[in-house]
Amino acid sequence: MFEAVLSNGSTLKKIFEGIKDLCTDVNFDVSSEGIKLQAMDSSHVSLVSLELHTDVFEQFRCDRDSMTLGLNMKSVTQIFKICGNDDSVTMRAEDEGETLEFTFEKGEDRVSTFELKLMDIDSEHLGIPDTEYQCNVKLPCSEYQRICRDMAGFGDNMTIDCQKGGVTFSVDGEVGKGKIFLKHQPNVEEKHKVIVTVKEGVELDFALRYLNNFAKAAPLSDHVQLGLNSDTPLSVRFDIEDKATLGSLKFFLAPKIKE
Amino acid sequence: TPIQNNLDEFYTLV
Repeated sequence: MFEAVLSNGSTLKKIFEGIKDLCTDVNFDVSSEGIKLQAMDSSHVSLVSLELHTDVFEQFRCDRDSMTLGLNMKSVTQIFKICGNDDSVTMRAEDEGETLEFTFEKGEDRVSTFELKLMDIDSEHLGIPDTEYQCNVKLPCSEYQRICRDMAGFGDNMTIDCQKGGVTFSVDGEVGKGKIFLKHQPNVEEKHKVIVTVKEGVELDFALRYLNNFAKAAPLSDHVQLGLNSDTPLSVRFDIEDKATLGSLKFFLAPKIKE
Repeated sequence: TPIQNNLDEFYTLV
């Protein structure tokens, strides 16, 4: 049997909101260590990787070595509309069951339950090695969200140029070109901090459609971390409630290459 | 126009 209780149900709601437009069906891989999910978008350009450690849950129980729960994202997000922002969520599935039961509770006054039919999903797992990035940028989620949204008005691609001292986001579109520079700002108020760590400068192009999609996970944490390498996909990482110990929602995006 | 790379270029299936 699998049973997990999360007192802050909105965390799960935010996770599903963050990935629903990239993947239609996903597998929840449950084990005694927590919940993992890996899914690619249909064009194999981006990948979602979720890790929820048991620390994020008030109660966590998985009797088997592993269980795979296939979820349709549209149905899950529909179900989470039932979940109020202050509700706790309990997920429950029998070992050979065909459903995942969600219970949303606010105190004892209001209890909603929904049994979701599970799906059998063929998923391709990619091996993603632990990568040391040449450049790491930590910036406020609100800033990331704003940059991606504003830049999408001018073009389809955004160049991220990370150098010692700061990071430049630029777009070159039909109406003209623009750029936004964020200075390495370690000594300001936490919520405004921008940390740019550079071993070697990197400049890469990415599709704004995907970067904007990742921004939908912004409510999950205060800061987002970008990892850039000249020869591997971009990593966009949101730590759950800004605590890596609880887990993270990561997105990987293949860069564009100039002809 | 730059060409969109795909993740299969970088990672292998496991």
